[in-house]
Amino acid sequence: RGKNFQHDEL
Amino acid sequence: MNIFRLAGDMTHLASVLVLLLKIHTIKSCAGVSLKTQELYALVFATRYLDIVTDFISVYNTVMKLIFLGSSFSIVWYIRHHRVVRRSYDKDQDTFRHYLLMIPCMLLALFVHEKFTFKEVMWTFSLYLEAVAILPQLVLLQRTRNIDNLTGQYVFLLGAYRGLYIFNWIYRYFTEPHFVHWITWIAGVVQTLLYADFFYYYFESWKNNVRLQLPA
Repeated sequence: RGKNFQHDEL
Repeated sequence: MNIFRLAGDMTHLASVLVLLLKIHTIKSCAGVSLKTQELYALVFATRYLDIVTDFISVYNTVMKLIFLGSSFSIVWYIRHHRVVRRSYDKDQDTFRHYLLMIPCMLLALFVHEKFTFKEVMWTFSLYLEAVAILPQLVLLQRTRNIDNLTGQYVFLLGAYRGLYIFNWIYRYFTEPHFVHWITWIAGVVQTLLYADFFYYYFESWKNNVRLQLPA
């Protein structure tokens, strides 16, 4: 995705 | 989301529920390290800074609130609840956990993915979580008879990050560009620290004897 990597894990 | 990560999150949730159950119902925190609980509260506080800025999913936000709420309430129970705090053995829980925070913060300042406040704090939370169990493991070695709930708590807490390792392997092979060495190495180190506990935990379960860690 364009957005900088989001931390999608807990 | 994949089955390994969901299983990991549920195992993690189970560990905090087991601990809350123990402390809230029998009003005792015998064998529980306050230091480890304080470190975990700090881990969640520094890892979930993005809870207000980045919305990932309802599940993600709800779980973050649960982990933040449970870790801080466990610290409150052990420190301030008039009955529970009497069962806290501060003479045994002597690990200098402040000495764990400093190298983790220094390492985060040098080894991170992006030099921003949130990213450095997030990386700090990864390094800190890897060693957060140490005061608890030291306390277990000093506590002669470990009660079942405390043993189950530590087991579930160690198992959750082990399941996350399978999640990272799965994501590495299914998602392009999913490479996060820092997370992976911290997670493997964290799981390895439980290795001897897992060994004695299974031995006690197999031989149906009380769990005891050699001093």
